[in-house]
Amino acid sequence: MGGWAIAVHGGAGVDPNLPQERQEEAKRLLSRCLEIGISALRSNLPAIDVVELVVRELETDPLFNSGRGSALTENGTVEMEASIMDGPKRRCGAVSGITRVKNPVSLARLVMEKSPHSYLAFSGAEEFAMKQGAEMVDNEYFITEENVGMLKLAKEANSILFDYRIPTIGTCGAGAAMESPLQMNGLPISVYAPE
Amino acid sequence: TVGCVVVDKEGRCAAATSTGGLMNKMMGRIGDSPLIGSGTYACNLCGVSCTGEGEAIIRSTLAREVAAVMEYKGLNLHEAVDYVIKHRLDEGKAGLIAVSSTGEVACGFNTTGMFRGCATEDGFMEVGVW
Repeated sequence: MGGWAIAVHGGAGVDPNLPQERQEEAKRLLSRCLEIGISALRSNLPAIDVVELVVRELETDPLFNSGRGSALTENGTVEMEASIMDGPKRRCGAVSGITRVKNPVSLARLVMEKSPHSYLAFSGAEEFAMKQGAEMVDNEYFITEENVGMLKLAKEANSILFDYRIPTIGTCGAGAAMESPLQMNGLPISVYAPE
Repeated sequence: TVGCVVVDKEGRCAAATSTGGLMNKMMGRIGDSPLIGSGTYACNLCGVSCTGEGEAIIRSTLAREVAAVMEYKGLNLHEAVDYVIKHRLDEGKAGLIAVSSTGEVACGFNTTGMFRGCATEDGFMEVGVW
């Protein structure tokens, strides 16, 4: 039997020109989340509790694309999704179309533990959240100034930005969408770029 | 997208993933993160969380694939992660983090970078972007 181990991620497809300060900010958040997970593991919390604890922290911080700081839909709103899975018995829970639950990953866990299903979405998921007493907030809570600006960029470029953390036009994302005329399913090819 | 994978002292694995999806996405769009077996998977062998181009991760059932090649091809965690990133994504771009029930931790990606951090009980700790 080996010891404990933990890994966290904040998304792939990083802009090569991401400013150094943003990189340091991301590393600080990742380190803080690792520390939270490590101290939970040292206190003998089971793995399923630790993954929920750490993802909640990542959802609450607006830096990455989840929870507060989520990417915006074409209407400027937030629709979140999450899933969780416990290895030993392969129990799992998932939610989609979440607009008012503060921590979607905890709702996914409630689906796993308190419902006969493994996946709830949109209004059904939100009704279930209220019944289970999950913490609810207005959709505005999830929307940040920065993402409002990024959505504007994406609309001007008529594309779906693969990663809203791209601050400059032209290097990729919005700018690339304007340059590349290649279409797929009626959308700029950048729509299918990595997240 | 954010994710976490953990194996505890008892060798139990777990995985969780959460996301806001894509900027300017259509209402009602569902990506890979909530799909068990694509964006998230955990069993008695490993725990996996993926991020990147949702459509590619869904088509390749990427998270389950790591467990499958460990189970059926007998690969260890690092070999399994390298294999699925190299051979299962077609032209898609994605990244993943994974732990094994024996206490290993691994990550792989074919994008320019991936925000990630990992640590093990014997003191190893790494935070990276590129």
